[in-house]
Amino acid sequence: MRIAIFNQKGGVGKTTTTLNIAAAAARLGQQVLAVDLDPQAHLTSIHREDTISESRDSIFSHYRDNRPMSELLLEWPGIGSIIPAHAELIKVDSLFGKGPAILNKLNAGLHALERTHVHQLTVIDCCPFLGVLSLNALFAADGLVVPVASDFLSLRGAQQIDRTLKALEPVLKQRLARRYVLTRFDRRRKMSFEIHAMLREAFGDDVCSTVISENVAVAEAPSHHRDIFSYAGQSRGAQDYAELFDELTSSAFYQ
Amino acid sequence: MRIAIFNQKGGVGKTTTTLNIAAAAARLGQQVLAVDLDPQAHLTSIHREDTISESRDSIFSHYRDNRPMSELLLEWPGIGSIIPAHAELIKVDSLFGKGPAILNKLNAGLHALERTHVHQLTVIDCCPFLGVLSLNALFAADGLVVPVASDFLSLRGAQQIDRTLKALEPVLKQRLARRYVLTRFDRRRKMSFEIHAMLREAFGDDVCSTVISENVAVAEAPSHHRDIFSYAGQSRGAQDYAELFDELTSSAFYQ
Ligand SMILES: Nc1ncnc2c1ncn2[C@@H]1O[C@H](COP(=O)(O)OP(=O)(O)OP(=O)(O)O)[C@@H](O)[C@H]1O
Ligand SMILES: Nc1ncnc2c1ncn2[C@@H]1O[C@H](COP(=O)(O)OP(=O)(O)OP(=O)(O)O)[C@@H](O)[C@H]1O
Ligand SMILES: [Mg+2]
Ligand SMILES: [Mg+2]
Repeated sequence: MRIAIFNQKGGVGKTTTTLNIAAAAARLGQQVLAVDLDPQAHLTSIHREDTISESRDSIFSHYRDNRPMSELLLEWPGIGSIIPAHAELIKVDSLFGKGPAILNKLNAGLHALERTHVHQLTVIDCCPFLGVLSLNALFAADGLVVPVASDFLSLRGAQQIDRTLKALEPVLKQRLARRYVLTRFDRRRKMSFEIHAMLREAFGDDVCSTVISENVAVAEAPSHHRDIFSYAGQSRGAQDYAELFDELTSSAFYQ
Repeated sequence: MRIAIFNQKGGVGKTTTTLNIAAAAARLGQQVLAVDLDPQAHLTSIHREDTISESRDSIFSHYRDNRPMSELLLEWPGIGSIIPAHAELIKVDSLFGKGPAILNKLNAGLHALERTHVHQLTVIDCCPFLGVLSLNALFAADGLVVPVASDFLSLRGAQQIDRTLKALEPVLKQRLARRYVLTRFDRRRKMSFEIHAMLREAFGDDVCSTVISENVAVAEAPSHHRDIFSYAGQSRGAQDYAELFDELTSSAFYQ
């Protein structure tokens, strides 16, 4: 299954959720591909310290040079593979922003890759901007996970996504399966529970029961180039992400 | 003085900082203009519940129709004025992404506005994407405030900005004054102090001494359409933002 991790609101845990869902699947023996579609390449930087120096070795090359995605795979021990991002991805909107064919580029590239490489799970990390790159992710995905941080401005972002997806349905030619996941949930704050209630009221069963707790280990792990399970396997964050993966895969969402 | 609040990293407190710096200045009697340059219009939504329904009444109209900014001003009690954003701003990159003249559009608009309207402070809220809109803010600004959330992925974002600004210097024809402000600082976390030390090591005196504490009141205020001072004037967040404004205005940064 291909899952896009998208929310145009910034800092809600997209990269963190991409990383830890990928790791959860890998720990259960799945072959996982992570695709970094963010010009800021945060997921790529967690894989290794200096981000890919050559844009030719990143997903940008798929867009600019039609380089096959099989040539862009990097091994990610404990996770599977990653196709890294690069700062030059910022040019994709202005270089290719006009034609409709561009929206299918990632999808086409993944189809070609899947003829020779099996991945039970492909997770795509998106940047906080609804441009050509994120639209590529939505067009390539079987389902969408929308992390929503437990605060009001993030809730507002979630409401915007629902409208965006409705507007895209004629073009996507399907109703993209989606799950909203509350992240950075602080049980000491009334606000966290209010946001959860408002999210449920808006999106009903599309809201995961699992919430990801605010847990400093989750924020520390990236600085050690680790996912939450290998960094702090007994932490609240690790338990929550394991529970989230379990909930996603045992629901109608998973294909 | 015109200050752009920019960081391409998402969710670091740009909108929150724009709002509360504007309010801090207004409380000291300054005439303040807030410009919302984010297609997601979060600052605009704090001003009032439903964002501007007509893009014609937003800053997008300045780009698309050359509408004078004086016609776009909305009163914001307790703050001054706001020029609102609109979802259609997302089109600016693809509509105007090519020519160099577009980068000066906001600057030119503000110059025209300033012939008839006095604002001691203009604060510009940016979206988490270094496209035409954010570049407009950088070109229009006398100085830049970079909120940096107290975690590793946000620190990485701050390091990218420094490189971006260096690359822009030939085009900007000046070294844009900048201040980095640590936000969402949690004193119980070792990580917060580590990030502060690393930020200081990288940017020295460009790093504010004031840090904005993680304080739930700061996150609740937007849901009541309030800045931190009017929502919770005795809170830690209010004290920190007052202190931040004081530090910025009594330093070489302020023009
Ligand atoms: N459950 C959590 N507990 C503590 N910190 C968290 C948690 N989830 C995310 N964070 C931290 O919050 C910050 C924002 O998360 P992240 O970068 O994953 O969000 P994002 O949506 O990918 O941001 P962007 O929009 O910039 O791409 C990161 O520093 C991350 O480590
Ligand atoms: N000091 C703080 N204490 C508690 N919550 C905070 C603080 N600063 C910001 N927040 C909350 O964190 C979230 C992110 O802040 P904000 O939306 O201002 O960041 P941003 O950089 O403008 O995000 P984006 O990149 O999406 O534009 C908001 O819900 C905000 O209310
Ligand atoms: Mg991210
Ligand atoms: Mg914002």
